[in-house]
Amino acid sequence: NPDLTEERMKGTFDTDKMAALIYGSEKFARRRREISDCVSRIPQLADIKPYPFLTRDEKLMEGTRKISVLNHYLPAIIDKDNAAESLHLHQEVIGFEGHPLALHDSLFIPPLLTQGTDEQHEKWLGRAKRREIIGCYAQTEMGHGSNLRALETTATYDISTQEFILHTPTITALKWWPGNLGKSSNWAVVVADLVIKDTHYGAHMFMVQIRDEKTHEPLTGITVGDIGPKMAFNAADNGFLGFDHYRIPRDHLLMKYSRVEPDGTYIKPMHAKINYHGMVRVRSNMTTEQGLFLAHALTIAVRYSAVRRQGYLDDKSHEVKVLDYQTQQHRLFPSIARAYAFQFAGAETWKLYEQVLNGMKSGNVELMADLHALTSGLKSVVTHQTGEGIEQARMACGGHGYSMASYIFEIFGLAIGGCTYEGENMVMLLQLARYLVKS
Amino acid sequence: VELVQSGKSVGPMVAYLAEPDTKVDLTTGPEAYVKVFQHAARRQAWKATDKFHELMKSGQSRDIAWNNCAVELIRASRLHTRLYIMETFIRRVSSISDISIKKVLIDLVNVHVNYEVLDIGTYALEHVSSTQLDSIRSQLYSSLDTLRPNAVSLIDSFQISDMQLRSVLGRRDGHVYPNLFEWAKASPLNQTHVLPSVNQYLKPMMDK
Repeated sequence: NPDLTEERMKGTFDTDKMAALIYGSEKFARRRREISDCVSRIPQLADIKPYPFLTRDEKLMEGTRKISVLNHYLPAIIDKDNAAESLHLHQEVIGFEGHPLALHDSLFIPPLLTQGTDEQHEKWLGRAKRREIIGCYAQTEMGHGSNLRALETTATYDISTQEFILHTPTITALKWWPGNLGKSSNWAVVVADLVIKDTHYGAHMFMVQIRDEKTHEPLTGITVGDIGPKMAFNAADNGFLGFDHYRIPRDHLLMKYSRVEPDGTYIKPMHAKINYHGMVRVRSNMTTEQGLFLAHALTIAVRYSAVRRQGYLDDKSHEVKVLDYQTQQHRLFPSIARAYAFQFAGAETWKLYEQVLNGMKSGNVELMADLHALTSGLKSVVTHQTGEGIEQARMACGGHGYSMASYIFEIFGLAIGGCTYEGENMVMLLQLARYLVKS
Repeated sequence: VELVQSGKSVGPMVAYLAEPDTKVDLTTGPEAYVKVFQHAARRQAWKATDKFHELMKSGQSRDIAWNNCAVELIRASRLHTRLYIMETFIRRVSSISDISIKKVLIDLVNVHVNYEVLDIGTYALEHVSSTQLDSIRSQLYSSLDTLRPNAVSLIDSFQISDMQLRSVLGRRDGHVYPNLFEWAKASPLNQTHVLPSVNQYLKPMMDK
């Protein structure tokens, strides 16, 4: 399109160099391009038809089909241990609507990795990485969200059998929302209130098998299923999970930091804030991720605004590009600035997180509370502003923004999920406020 | 705020809470805008904390007092976070050595700081005059204009492939309208000329 070509000719910098800055290194920016190119040459990885025309069942089937094809090609395309390459590949092939392993790499393996002992890694980590088991992370409950202090699901230690008895006493105690919990996962990291001899020790993580590995049928004592359609992300099966006095061995408690001895002795973690670790990790990552959602919507709106011509300014012989209107620029450019700002803020926050991780190895968790507070605020502000920016991008596309041909709604639906997952925004802001007041 | 009030030291992320207010000269660059934001964030955090303390002094329990100033507290949190984003953006851009990249990102930083300060205008007015705010507004329009030639390249730089974007409007080649028509033709509703719903409901209705 000559209008877009003209725009590209006007640019004053090298977009490959800018991509290197956005994605943190020239190497990763290049790998992204190579992976996209590689995917485009594998016909089985192409969409069977545009996603908006598929039913939810068809989307689920399509996501699953692609995962199985990807599993075959994966080693040839990416370094499997490189999480960033893996994420890019999956987004490229499957997009934003989810798939059966959407949470496996990002929310199942990480807690196993960071909260599990060496023996537990030996037992499960390799299997998870080879995708011999499919997992998810189940914390949120129907009636209490992810409020750890109010979790109703209990894990009561039975000294006589050296087992934990998992139980959901009410409907509100059902795990509700976890991605891929409903139909795909056969294992889950479950967060439950640890109880030993009538004493409650609060939220702890447990590795729990929920389905038979051969038949995929739910195990006895397990109630599991899909929670139904959502605003977006409908190719993923977000699920519910209940336990009826379901028993698991003692060594299924992830015991890197806190332990339960066979006789029921509880050994607490060296520092209470150690449990912030997982939340901080995900929320640090969310800033960058949300910036990219915003960039997706802006890519659509800015390109279209350079193609769409409407009305006249000085020259009455040609309609002008809508991008030349100040209102359109005011609608889009501050969001472009925010998309870049989120990338850079995300990268700096991730560095701080790595600093905290290194500190933790030597018992120094000083920065953890600061970062926990900051990332609570970041995830709230960034998800909110991303949602606003995407909505502006949609309206900047005129009526066509309302069509699923723009695909903006799908990006919007996924991005604003972030306003409530990993902690509802108001709750998160109040967490940061507590820190500001104390300071 | 409580630590600052009791004369104790605070970490670098909240050091601005203890700083005194100073006059700002907006012509000195983005750092001046950071000062405006710091002022707004600091003032809001102190105001919210003071209100919280006052409510407790008046006899409200800690939890009730907290709930009664939650909206003010949330505003303090938002300002703190937006300040952090602005600071990291400026810090990152100032560390870039490639001149052409740095120049366009400075243009983008200018859009950002002007827009952000205007967006918190009611807070900013406690620190800058309305004339200064008008000047920021003019700066914003001028920054939008400066950025205009690089708009497409800035979003192209995210290098999101057509496959990942899945958007007819956002195609890299810009061939929107013919593809929009092809996309519509692919709709399942267009696979037959007469839908079953017409035969089942509309026709009998019209035949009456």
